[in-house]
Amino acid sequence: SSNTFNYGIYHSLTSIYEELDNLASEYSSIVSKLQIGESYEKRPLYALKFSTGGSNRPAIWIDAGIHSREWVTQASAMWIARKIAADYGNDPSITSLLNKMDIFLLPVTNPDGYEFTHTTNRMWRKTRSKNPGSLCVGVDPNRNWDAGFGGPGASSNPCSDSYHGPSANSEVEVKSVVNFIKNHGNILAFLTLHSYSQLLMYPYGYKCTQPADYAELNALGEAAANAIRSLHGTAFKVGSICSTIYQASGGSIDWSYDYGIKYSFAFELRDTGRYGFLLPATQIIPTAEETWLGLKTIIEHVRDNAY
Amino acid sequence: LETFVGHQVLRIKTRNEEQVKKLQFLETLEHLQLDFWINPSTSALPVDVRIPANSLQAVKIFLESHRIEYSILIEDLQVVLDREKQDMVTSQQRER
Repeated sequence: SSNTFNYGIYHSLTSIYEELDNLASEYSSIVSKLQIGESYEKRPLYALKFSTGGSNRPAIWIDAGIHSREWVTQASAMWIARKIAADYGNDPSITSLLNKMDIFLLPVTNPDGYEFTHTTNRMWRKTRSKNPGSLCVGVDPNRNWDAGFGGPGASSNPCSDSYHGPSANSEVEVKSVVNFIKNHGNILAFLTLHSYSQLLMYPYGYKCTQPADYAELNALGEAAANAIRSLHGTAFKVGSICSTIYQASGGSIDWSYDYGIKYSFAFELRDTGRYGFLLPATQIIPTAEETWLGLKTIIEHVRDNAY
Repeated sequence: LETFVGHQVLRIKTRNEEQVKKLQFLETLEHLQLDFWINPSTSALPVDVRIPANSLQAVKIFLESHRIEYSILIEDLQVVLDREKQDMVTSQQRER
């Protein structure tokens, strides 16, 4: 990159937010930064919009870092942000995509948790909301969506790392994304980055029945997994949440799919078999590169199969 | 700042659904303060769990008594975190 931001290391929240401004100014013709809300502790939720104009074009949603300790997802999102901006006008596929659609990218979906992992507890994964009547803090933001809320695979115990929260969308970070997507009204794909396990999953998690678009989503998932593998040999397993790992209620892609966003996928990024989600910074760029190939496969399919 | 000296992360390979259920039982024992990085779900996937130092012996005895295979993914978690922090400091100094 032309500026000082090193995409191959982990950064503080402040540094990431500064780089969002840099990207918006360096690529001002297609990149803008927007605030879609603020966290429980009043930190801004900043998303990047990649757009070549037009109003309310069909769009792709990508988010990362909903589980704050999974730093490689936020770092990958930053690398991917610069990649998208730099490829417009240079990569025919991305150029044609952005001439037809917009992309929204939320690199730090859970800023309170992310800040907390940098300052207090590196193992923290939830939000930082206070739970009335409990000494335990935080809700698992990926059990808080209005999709089978409170069902199997989520805990009702505020001290659990998979606590679903007092009600669906109780977490303002989740509510902000839901509101943004509902207000936009033309999001065709919802893609979320987690780590780790090398899984590429589609709905459902809150129930173990196949989605109506199973055949298309499975085939597209396999194509994306092949693209990922083509670069560094990282093998992803493809399947629904329930068949791949377990029943897990209140997840984001179940909500987005039931809301009508057909192309809903969750990525669990690479697992080196040595560090879990504590991937060394040297792994950020190879992880981001391969993840981008998977994302690109999906968003090209969306571009060519808008609905 | 929370430290994790002596915490270990084990990678557990279950052979069958019965062993998965044993781990799901372990998951319910709150006093062990286990942090499942990959929850027990199917024997096709490994289970990774962070274990505080004072629960290590109990958990290893439980696994061995049920002949559940495990390996040590991270020997001492704090060492990895210290290295990560050092990496960040070094890189930021270089960046500046």
